[in-house]
Amino acid sequence: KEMTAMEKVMKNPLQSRWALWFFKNVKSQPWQCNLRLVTAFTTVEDFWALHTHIQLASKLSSGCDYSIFKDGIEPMWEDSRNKRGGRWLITLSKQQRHSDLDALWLETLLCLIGEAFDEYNEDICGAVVNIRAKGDKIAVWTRDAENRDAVTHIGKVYKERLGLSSKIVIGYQAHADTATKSNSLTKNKFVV
Amino acid sequence: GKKQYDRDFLLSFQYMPACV
Repeated sequence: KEMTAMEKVMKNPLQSRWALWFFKNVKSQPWQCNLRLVTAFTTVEDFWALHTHIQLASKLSSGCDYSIFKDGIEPMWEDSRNKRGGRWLITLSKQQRHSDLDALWLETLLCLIGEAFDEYNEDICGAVVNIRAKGDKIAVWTRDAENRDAVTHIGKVYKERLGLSSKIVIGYQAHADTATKSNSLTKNKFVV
Repeated sequence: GKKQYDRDFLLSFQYMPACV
């Protein structure tokens, strides 16, 4: 017991409490039944304990998602802290599942838990990785699609952290636009 | 203060025995 208390004291606390969610597409069930809260964590050490024990994103089957959101925010557009927001979207080719996906997702997680976005960390809601046969996607969700300064700063930092070439353009889409159009037709509100 | 951690600091914990 003493050791546990000691370990608690010595762990490195994160700025935010984060929750990991898992989604598995079972078509016979309503969407919300397919979404499960896995666990929440508040320290660097507990993040790694979790990350080390769960399946890599690249090993999940098609139709599955991992989401990491600040505790209390549900990983859906409808949540009050998401609905006016949007996402920086990274679309991957099929080949990149094996070459890049896990590293890009880990980098995304490190950006979030490390609070990499300077004065705009409070605009971050979470991040999602979608495993899909036609191509996987990673997105960072922010709370206010109208906050140009926050959104563009986050986009620039995120793109740099992912090590994307300056020739690659990534786009930010408001959830309100994504919700009313099919993905391929959603226009980018911002690009970096 | 705000707890911001750079990637190298975070990665240094990745393979610590206490974490597995």
